[in-house]
Amino acid sequence: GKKIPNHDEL
Amino acid sequence: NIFRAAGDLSHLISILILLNTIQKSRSIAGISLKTQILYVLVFLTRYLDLTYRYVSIYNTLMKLFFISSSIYIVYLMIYKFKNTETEQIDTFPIEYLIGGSFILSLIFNYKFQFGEILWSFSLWLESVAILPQLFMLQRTGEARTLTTHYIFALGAYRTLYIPNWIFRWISEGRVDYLAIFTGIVQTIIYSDFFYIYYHRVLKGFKFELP
Repeated sequence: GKKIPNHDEL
Repeated sequence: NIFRAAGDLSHLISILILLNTIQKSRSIAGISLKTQILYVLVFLTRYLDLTYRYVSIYNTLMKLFFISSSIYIVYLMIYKFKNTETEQIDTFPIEYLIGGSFILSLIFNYKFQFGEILWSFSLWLESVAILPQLFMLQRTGEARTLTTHYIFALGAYRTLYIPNWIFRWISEGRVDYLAIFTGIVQTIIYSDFFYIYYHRVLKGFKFELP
């Protein structure tokens, strides 16, 4: 599946 | 990295300028309530992930700050310094922005999952959230300098994130297509404003639209 980028930004 | 740090700093400064402007002048003249309400929505839908996702203490504190300050600003605008004159020119139909962002978030997301859809919705909505404010500027034709500094700092935040994403792509191989695309859309929406800001405000003229 698609890779989810880590949501570590604001 | 430096771009991300500068972007976050500029985001922080924009809120402080806005709060300071309202508190000092005891007025919200020229500030779009609709844009501020959209930011509350943006911050709530994106940052409530702090309840289940831990990144860092810095990240958590910033999220708490943006959620609480945006709600506080809306509170000030509605209850404390209500301005019917400004409200009358704040007529941008935001339901289309909210509806459009919602539809886009259903189509474009990393996973069809509640949290991911909310994240995508917040990105789309943020990219257009300034429109009611810019629309108001256009209608009045001029703005207080502090208001323009606020809009500039807010626009600079996402614009500075663009080199940050390029930097992270090169150094970490990390790519967030959604954030990058919506960030570019947002920067394009600001570009006209940036141009006028540069030519008028920085050269000491009053902010007036040509």
